[in-house]
Amino acid sequence: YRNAVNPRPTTTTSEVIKPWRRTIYSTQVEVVTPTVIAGVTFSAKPAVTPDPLQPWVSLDKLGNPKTVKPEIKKGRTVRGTPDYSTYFQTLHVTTLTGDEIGAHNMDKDDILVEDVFEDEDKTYVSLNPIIRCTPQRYRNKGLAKDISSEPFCTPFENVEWKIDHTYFVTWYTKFFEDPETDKIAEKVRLHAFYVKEKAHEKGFKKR
Amino acid sequence: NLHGAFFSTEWVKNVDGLYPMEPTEEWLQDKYERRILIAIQPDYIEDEAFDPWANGILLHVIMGSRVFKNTKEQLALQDAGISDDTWYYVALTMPTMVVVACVAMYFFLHLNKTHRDIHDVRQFAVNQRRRVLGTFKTFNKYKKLKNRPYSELPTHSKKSSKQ
Repeated sequence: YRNAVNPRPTTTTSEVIKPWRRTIYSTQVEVVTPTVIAGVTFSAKPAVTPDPLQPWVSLDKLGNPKTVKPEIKKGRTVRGTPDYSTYFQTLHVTTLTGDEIGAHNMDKDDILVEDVFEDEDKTYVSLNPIIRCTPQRYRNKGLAKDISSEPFCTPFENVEWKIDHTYFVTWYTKFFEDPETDKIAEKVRLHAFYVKEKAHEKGFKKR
Repeated sequence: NLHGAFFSTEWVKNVDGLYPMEPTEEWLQDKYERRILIAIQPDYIEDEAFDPWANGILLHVIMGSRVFKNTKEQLALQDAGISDDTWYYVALTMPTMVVVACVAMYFFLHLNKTHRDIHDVRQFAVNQRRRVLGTFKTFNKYKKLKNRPYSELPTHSKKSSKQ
């Protein structure tokens, strides 16, 4: 004997994601309009009380989004928000003399060369819930799998995209550095080309 | 659009590091599958100087999920008029019938154990085994044999190495 379980009523929502405003760079007010692409909400209004276990969005090898919910197991956070190390920081090398530092174990004429990492401007980056591409997430490609997939993280090579599905192409933003000015490219665009395949690549073997 | 590209996006902010792409049926040009190269062009590279093969990624665009052909075994079964589940029913029926017959036989013997008398059969079989052949003297082979008293047979014991 088992109690009958009433099916949970399916609820639909007509909630429209509303624009919200924020103040950036201390004084500048701007209106942010959230957008939903392939089920992922971009530029969503942050919660009033920040949740340390806030779900984030990962991408599979095709570029399909999948939500990851962090958990606390044995006092440790499992599947937490990804850590980008210093990939999105800017390195500055500072040279300081002993006189400037005033260290007790340093002569006045000694020089200390110190690496200082400057954090990036997260004004707009923070609105993206999808995992960012870093060189750590590059995959190898080619027949011998010995060529890095840079600057792309997703999709992987030779995956199959179905039509009318949305896939996220991700790349490492700092890969595009102008060699003349040493500045990161502000804008990029993607192109798609047809590739002529050989018979054996199509699967038609010689009889 | 860039020369040779069948699809190009507008200029997007590089800081985002992602772009949602949705392949459409037009990309396939009436084919089931096309292999494409996706390349990314930064704003500091001119169209003429841009090489898509430098940092491109190859992938396939397909119409839908692949449906694989049947194997030779499946085709042979279909030719024999057996489709899918029928084969399993046939394979399971024979051992099931054997099991049912054994169970029925067991119950039949169990129920009739009191009405069964196989005494004659058993006694006859025992008698066959204990058949009386007659006395020793009646055998022609031993008629002339004198019944000598029993004498101990010689024994052969192992000799030690000293002997």
